[in-house]
Amino acid sequence: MQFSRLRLTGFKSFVDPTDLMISTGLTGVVGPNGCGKSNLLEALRWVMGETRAKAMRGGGMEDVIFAGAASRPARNYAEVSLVIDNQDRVAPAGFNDSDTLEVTRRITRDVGSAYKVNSKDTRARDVQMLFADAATGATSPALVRQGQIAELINAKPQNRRKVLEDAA
Amino acid sequence: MQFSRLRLTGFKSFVDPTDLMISTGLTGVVGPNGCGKSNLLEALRWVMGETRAKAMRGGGMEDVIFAGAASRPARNYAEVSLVIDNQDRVAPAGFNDSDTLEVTRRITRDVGSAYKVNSKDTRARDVQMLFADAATGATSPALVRQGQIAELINAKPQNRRKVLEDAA
Amino acid sequence: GRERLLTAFEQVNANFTMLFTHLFGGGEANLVMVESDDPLEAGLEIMCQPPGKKLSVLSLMSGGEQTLTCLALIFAVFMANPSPICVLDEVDAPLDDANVTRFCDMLDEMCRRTETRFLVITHHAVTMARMDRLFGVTMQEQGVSQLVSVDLKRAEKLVA
Amino acid sequence: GRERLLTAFEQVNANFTMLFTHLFGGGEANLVMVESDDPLEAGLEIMCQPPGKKLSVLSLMSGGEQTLTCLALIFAVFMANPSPICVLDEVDAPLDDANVTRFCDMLDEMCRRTETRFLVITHHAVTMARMDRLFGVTMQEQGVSQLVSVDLKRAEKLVA
Ligand SMILES: Nc1ncnc2c1ncn2[C@@H]1O[C@H](COP(=O)(O)OP(=O)(O)OP(=O)(O)O)[C@@H](O)[C@H]1O
Ligand SMILES: Nc1ncnc2c1ncn2[C@@H]1O[C@H](COP(=O)(O)OP(=O)(O)OP(=O)(O)O)[C@@H](O)[C@H]1O
Ligand SMILES: [Mg+2]
Ligand SMILES: [Mg+2]
Repeated sequence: MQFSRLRLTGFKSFVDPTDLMISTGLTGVVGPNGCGKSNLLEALRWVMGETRAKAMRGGGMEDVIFAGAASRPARNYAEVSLVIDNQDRVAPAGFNDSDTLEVTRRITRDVGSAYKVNSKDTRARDVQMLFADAATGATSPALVRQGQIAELINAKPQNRRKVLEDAA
Repeated sequence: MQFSRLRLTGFKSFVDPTDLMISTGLTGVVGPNGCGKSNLLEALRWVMGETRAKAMRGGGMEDVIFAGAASRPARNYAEVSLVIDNQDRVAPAGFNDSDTLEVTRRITRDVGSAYKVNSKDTRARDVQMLFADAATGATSPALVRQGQIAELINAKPQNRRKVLEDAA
Repeated sequence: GRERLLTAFEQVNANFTMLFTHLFGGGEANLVMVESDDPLEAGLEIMCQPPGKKLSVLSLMSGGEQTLTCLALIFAVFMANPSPICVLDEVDAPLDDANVTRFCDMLDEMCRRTETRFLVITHHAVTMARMDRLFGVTMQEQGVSQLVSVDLKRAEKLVA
Repeated sequence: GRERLLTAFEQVNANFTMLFTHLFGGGEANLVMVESDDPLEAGLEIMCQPPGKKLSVLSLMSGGEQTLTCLALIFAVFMANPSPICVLDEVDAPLDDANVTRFCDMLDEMCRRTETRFLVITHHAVTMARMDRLFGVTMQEQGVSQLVSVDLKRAEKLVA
């Protein structure tokens, strides 16, 4: 199972549909302060089923919807889709009969989040399970937020142990 | 009242007597990771009467004594002195009859800290007062530790207010 | 008690708004007392709107924007009651080159307005170049620190 | 439960010691369970000794040393159970040029050992130069992000 493309529409500062191609090896992401780099990581964790608004730097889940800018009105929905190459057919049963899996999450103001896998409505829990079975997901220790290392350094020994539990 | 020189002996990684001249304007301090830059700021806060070992990254106050290195044995005391130019005679009474004030703090293993001002034994509290009256001191908001801004960002609103109290 | 805190708040808030708009080249920012009407009990929230963006709380901004905003707050407090010495330990780490330059402009402004002596610990080449003098800390002998004077031009070698 | 956690601990500890000595060019490091004999209740302490320095807990090391040590821990966990994707958001901010280079060497090693795809968000010129490709995020229109492909040579202009 390999991740190949992340598409953002109306997600935080990415109001226009934007594709991030995910290739092998090391891909660098650069740009000035505040231009949207961390928003890309948040979009990835969000489409994988992130449930805690605090982990998205927000007060509520709707904070990820594009809120408007100098010359653009606010949107009323945000959508992120992740395309997964499944040619090795290691996806869980129920998702394992195609070469490509496209996981999509959309949140609509005052309505809430809805997930689809290859256009079929899917429960949040099944999306989370799909990624957990692939040794990844919104809480994967391999997704290191900005400032998370400082938190790990300052954490009490009890809270640091959670890092180990993700490996078990 | 102007600070002119900080001298460290046996303080953390500064085992040999080292003078940091403090001049007007902007003085930069550079060097690789782990070479001792932050130890200089800790020495300054320490000689001004820092009482919390946690604020010195240590478990106990004796953690500031040079603990030894590959080719050097541990020391049994640490000393820091701060030279203050007092030509404008604005120091508090009791300290105000000389052009220069030298504040010295020494900690000896199993004995504890002792302060001197111009070679005269002084209580910790009077040293803290001396600096507080000069709008500085170990807890001055103008002494910004490494990582302190991240703490301010993540702090609950109640804890952030302490910054304001230092200004009042 | 309450009076002094409110007066300090007013002054710091005015300084903060001024410094924020300087550092961000525009926009708006304000300190807000929250969670209680009593200033001795209230918490401090920071509302900011960089140019062209929406007003939001500090936590919704980017890492670099949050850092720049906190520097505006720290120096707003500093201006209200300048200290003889100010030490900044790697505060510029999350800033890009453009923002480091604005941060250094603010330090120059503080030098003009006060008698304060500044010690700035940094890994940033842009910051080093803006200093009046440089000291290098080295560990030629493992575990033993030494202080040396550094030629501004030779600074790049020392930071690596 | 307890069995699995202890097995994971052993493996991660072995990886951690190996990665630490790689990143620091020597020295010693260990994970230690503290505060309880029951692994399900214990906390995690990190003991480390960079080359030529004294053994101490994580909190007594420098900011850059603490960051490098935590990177060793994060990748020790990663090696025990590699994920298809790994994203690192400005983890190299507190590192000097020499340590950033060692961090990039470790990333190359992870690329050799696993199929994992890496996204590395950075402001560091050294890190950018070590990437296989670069994407730039820009806000030409205020408040609106766009993604562009970046020529590795032109990268320096974009970061400022
Ligand atoms: N719902 C939203 N609608 C529009 N813009 C948003 C929304 N949420 C966040 N933003 C904007 O996104 C920007 C933050 O982007 P991000 O955190 O990705 O920056 P960054 O590139 O990581 O910067 P840094 O280098 O400082 O970490 C903020 O300036 C914020 O105004
Ligand atoms: N009591 C002590 N005796 C000897 N060495 C000590 C003592 N306490 C701390 N050290 C050493 O001082 C070093 C830390 O120095 P410091 O934190 O000043 O580094 P730094 O230059 O600020 O690095 P960075 O750029 O990573 O922040 C550590 O490597 C530690 O081993
Ligand atoms: Mg960011
Ligand atoms: Mg430091």
